[in-house]
Amino acid sequence: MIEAKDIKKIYPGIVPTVALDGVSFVIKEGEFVAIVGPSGSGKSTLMHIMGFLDRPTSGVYKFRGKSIDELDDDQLARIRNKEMGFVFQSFNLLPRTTVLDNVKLPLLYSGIAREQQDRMAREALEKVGLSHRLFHYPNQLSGGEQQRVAIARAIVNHPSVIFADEPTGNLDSKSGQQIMDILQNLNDQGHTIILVTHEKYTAQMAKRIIQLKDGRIVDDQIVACR
Amino acid sequence: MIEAKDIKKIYPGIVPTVALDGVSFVIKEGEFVAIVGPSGSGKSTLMHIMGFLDRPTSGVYKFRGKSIDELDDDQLARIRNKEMGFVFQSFNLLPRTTVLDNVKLPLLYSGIAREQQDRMAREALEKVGLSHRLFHYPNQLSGGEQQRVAIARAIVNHPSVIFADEPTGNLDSKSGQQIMDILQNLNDQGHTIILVTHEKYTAQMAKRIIQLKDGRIVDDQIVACR
Ligand SMILES: Nc1ncnc2c1ncn2[C@@H]1O[C@H](COP(=O)(O)OP(=O)(O)OP(=O)(O)O)[C@@H](O)[C@H]1O
Ligand SMILES: Nc1ncnc2c1ncn2[C@@H]1O[C@H](COP(=O)(O)OP(=O)(O)OP(=O)(O)O)[C@@H](O)[C@H]1O
Ligand SMILES: [Mg+2]
Ligand SMILES: [Mg+2]
Repeated sequence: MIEAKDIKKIYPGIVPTVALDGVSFVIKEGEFVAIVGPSGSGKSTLMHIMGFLDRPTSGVYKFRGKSIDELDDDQLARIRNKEMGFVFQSFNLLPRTTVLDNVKLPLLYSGIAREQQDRMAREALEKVGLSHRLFHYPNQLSGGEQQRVAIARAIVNHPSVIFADEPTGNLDSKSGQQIMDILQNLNDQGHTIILVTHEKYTAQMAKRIIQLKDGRIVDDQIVACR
Repeated sequence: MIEAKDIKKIYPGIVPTVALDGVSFVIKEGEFVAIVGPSGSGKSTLMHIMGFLDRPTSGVYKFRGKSIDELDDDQLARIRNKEMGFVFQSFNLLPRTTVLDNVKLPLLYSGIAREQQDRMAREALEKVGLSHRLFHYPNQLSGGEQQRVAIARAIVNHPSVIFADEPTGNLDSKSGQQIMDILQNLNDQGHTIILVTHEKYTAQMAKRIIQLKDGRIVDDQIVACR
């Protein structure tokens, strides 16, 4: 499903920053992968490239056999919207849009009937425990509540792959565990989960751990007995 | 130093939200306190009131014997700027200002000479391991790097009390431990540290843990053997 070959990402600047320094791996459909590593090691940069939100400086990235180099921005957006859910490290909620409408965003161009969109969004918010905040705005929510809205938005259209960047970073362990249970359920149903985390209890739920350091993969192990 | 008596905070709305439902405690100078609790339990709301960034709906809050009700916004800002450092859960860095200038902000009205301001800001950034990012802008940094800039800004003018809301939320355990070492050092020098965290290893560094649930204190214990 996902194939990365020698991916590099260099941010320009007076002193260029090498965020990814040649990364290669394959992720099959249905896997549950955790990406771990120190702050600044390139995790979010790699997630954005995998989720078609950014292009590598060099190297090959293929999603279902299609290389990112051969797709224009419209095609990337269409595949991303249909197949991928993304939880950003900084949530990226629309500030002037209610919680319910934020979660409906991925459904806007799906062709699904509006009542059905409304039902799906409410169901996703129920799953993350936020049914009592549907008509609030993001700046009226706590940090962890905003994070949970971002998670509801990422799962609302049942995408085949979910990229979650630090989904439990602002949550207490009980709320964090609830989120991990949701991701585990989705994985049991066949969805591919790719998770960045620095929390041990979150990484331990994955079946495979890819470890980054200074923009390179230093370890990539199947974790037994999950 | 800090005295709270029956503090309540109710956010208005179609359905008003009771964020704090009568909170009372005393914190003496030089303490190291962790505030823990589930997502939405009122931790950030309480931190903002303690740091003079918001007023309670009712109840008494005193800092060094002065009640927040008797101080106008200018007086609050002056005390806050002189005595308090604040690490926000959402960092709150100025996007169009370099990392170095973001950290200098608390020094702008301190009357300290500009070369000295520059030296203090560089020293704070060195402490959090970001000397290689002085002239970058916040949106060029990773999540954890932005968090560390926010921490450097909170400690730069050696405030007598530091309020840190989830300071390790986006950091791997090694970077997170470095931050806790900085806070522990400051506490050894007599600075008061008040920390919100949902991470066990962070709460365990404190000498006292206040536990919030649904806007109330359900536990307040001195933790032995620190
Ligand atoms: N500006 C606001 N308007 C309305 N309600 C608010 C506002 N800010 C916070 N709240 C509500 O008040 C409650 C407490 O919020 P607070 O941010 O203090 O929680 P918290 O303990 O810091 O949570 P987290 O761990 O998720 O950051 C939450 O239920 C939240 O929805
Ligand atoms: N837009 C940008 N311009 C320049 N440098 C950048 C940019 N975004 C990220 N970087 C740099 O690239 C490196 C990798 O960043 P990235 O966000 O991928 O790290 P990360 O592993 O997600 O870190 P964290 O755990 O702190 O979120 C960092 O050193 C960062 O400073
Ligand atoms: Mg990141
Ligand atoms: Mg909070």
